[in-house]
Amino acid sequence: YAITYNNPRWTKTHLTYSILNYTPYLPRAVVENAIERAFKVWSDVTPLTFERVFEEEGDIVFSFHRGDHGDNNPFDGPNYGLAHTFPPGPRLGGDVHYDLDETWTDNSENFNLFYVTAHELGHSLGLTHSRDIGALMFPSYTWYTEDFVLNQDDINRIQALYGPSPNPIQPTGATTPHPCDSHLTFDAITTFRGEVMFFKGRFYIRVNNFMPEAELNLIGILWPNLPGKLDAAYEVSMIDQVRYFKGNKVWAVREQSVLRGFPRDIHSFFGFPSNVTHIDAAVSEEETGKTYFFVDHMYWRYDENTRSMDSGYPRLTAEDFPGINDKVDDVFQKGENFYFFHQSVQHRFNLRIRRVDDSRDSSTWFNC
Amino acid sequence: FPVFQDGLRQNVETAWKYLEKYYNLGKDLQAKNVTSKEVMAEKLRQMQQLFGLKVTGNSDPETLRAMSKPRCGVPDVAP
Repeated sequence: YAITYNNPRWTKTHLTYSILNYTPYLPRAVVENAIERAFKVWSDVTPLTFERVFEEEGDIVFSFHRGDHGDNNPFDGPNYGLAHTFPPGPRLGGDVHYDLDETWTDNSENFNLFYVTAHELGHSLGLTHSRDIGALMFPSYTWYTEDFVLNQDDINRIQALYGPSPNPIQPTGATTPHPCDSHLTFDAITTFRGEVMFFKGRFYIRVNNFMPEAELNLIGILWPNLPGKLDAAYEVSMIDQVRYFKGNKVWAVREQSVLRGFPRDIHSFFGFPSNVTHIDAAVSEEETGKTYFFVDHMYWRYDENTRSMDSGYPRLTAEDFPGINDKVDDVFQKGENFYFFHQSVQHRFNLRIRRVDDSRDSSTWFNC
Repeated sequence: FPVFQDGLRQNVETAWKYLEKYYNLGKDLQAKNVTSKEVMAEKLRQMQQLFGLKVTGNSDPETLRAMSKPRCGVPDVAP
């Protein structure tokens, strides 16, 4: 694992910390809470414990600085450089410096103090940056959402230094999907302005004809207001909208914005009965404006032109889509085909002859 | 030198400052008996690999975009 040069680490497991000063953008209690929560991120997965001290300087000192602050690493005003930290050691070692000129927040606005602190504490404990784009220790600030989960890469690396947590139940972290993993499954798939986008956890994998390799990135980079772990997605190309589903909520997106008034519940927006609590997969047939919603082994049909549910539904999926016998996890349209996904297998359903004419593993889209 | 291919002096400066700040460009130039072009291209490749970008050794638009994202700077271990 990539650990700071010479692998500096703390030789004791109980560390102290002190807070030298504060940002003017947040109440003191909020700063203190953010720092406490950031410590918990690491103490949950290691034997390390942390205690705040008031009368003396802690092993780890938190402070906010503007510009040149005498450590040969001057800050640069708003944006760009946000914070830096020294590897474990005496005096300056382990200390966390924040740029006083940043707007620090306790929400998803830039820049979330808890998220940056959790990252910086990784350095305080001896970690360097990670190559895993989903890791907390990835070097650039990506996006912060309330459902923060430490990545398995971060856990593996910190445990390589300090060992596992003494808790009987070992924590597991989120993992970053690898497009060429033949066992990869997806939360949702949709077309998006001629491209195909696959969703998994907090990530999207984007495929377009002009790029030889699939692009992997965080959903939050494109749509900060969308949640991770989506259930389904589909594009209504005639109105240039993509709709995302999670639980009984739907988000409508155009370009990089969630449209005003969303999320809404699927019952009032589409007219689903109240016993439908989620959507497994959805696709809108471009030529007819008919949208198919798959839930368990049934499907509903919705008319995008009249904005109403067609009568006579739900119907059994296998009856009207011969060959699609399993629950549909994801589906999208390309040309005259619907591509149905179940676990890591995809079935190509030809809309003209109304049958499955090919089945393959799901990673064929990524030029592996 | 690839960095100059775009002809944008500002891009070169952006890349230079970034690599100086996060990849010890200046220090490695002093320490190694190689040209600045070689060191800079090597640092660019390291940076591109880390960020999952196409590894070209050039300061292409994707690389410059990644460089302009807010990030954390880890001070080196030297006193």
